[in-house]
Amino acid sequence: PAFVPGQNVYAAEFVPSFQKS
Amino acid sequence: QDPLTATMLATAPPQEQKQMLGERLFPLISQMFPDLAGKITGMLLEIDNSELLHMLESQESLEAKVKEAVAVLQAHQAKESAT
Repeated sequence: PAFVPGQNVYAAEFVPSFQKS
Repeated sequence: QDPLTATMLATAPPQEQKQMLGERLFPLISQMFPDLAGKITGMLLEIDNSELLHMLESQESLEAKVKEAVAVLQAHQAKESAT
């Protein structure tokens, strides 16, 4: 399937800074 | 917190720009989909920064994109659990 930005289920999960150690 | 501007973004390196945008998008997405917020934010961060800035200003366009991403993600998960 064509790659559509914003629809890529394999994109890395975003971790907000307040959850980082 | 001040709104994020294109000028502010331009002063940061590319990878940091995505993090800055993600920090703003994440809380908004968390309100809609608390369990999927990290994944959805990650998916949306592949979109052009200029479009992401617009989405931060327009609740409507953000919601539309988030729903699109959730639909794609759920369809993918359904397909995976079926196999």
